[in-house]
Amino acid sequence: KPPGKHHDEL
Amino acid sequence: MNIFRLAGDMTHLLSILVLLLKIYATKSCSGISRKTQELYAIVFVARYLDLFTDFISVYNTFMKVVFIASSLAIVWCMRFHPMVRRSYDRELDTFRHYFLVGASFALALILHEKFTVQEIFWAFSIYLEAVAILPQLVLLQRSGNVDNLTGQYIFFLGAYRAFYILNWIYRYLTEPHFTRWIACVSGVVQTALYADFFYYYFISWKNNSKLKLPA
Repeated sequence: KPPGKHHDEL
Repeated sequence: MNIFRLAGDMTHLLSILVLLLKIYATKSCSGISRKTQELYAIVFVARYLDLFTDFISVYNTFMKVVFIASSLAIVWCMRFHPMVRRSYDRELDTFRHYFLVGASFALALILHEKFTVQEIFWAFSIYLEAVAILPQLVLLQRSGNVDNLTGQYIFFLGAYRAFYILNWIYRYLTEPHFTRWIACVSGVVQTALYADFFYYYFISWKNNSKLKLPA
């Protein structure tokens, strides 16, 4: 996962 | 975003709307476990700590606010609304749900994606959501009969995570290095917990009979 990319799902 | 995840989110939203309809229309929460609703409120607050720090999309932020607000509103209603609180099955809703909170948090301290407050609370919310339905299913077993709206509420609540499993399969197949083991395994456990409910729900739907769970 790209750094800093947080959870994009609910 | 893919169709499975959108279907999952819409089904999840639908389950909350059905529950709000039941409570608002009947001014009753009989058959609903307050403990499960409290666990869901904890799940959403713990999972959406990034609500103000990470902007993903308008949709994402909007849905997070809806889930947090609705789960807190339902708990508030069941605790303080004079009409609703009177219909709460206090003596049936006896599952010791704080054990679920403790166990989920302990597991999150061990199994997480990164050892940061946000990631530990995220993993905690994922584990807790998987078991949050247990007090509700136990209450149903004890109360035996299930009214239609409650049955539909639980059905949609179980179905939404099943859509998410399809979403994870789709993303695994279409996105390079997509791995969400914590959410996937937990989501499969969560959906499996509904298996027997789904079975009896399907039987009652096929026979067009009242949903009865074996005591």
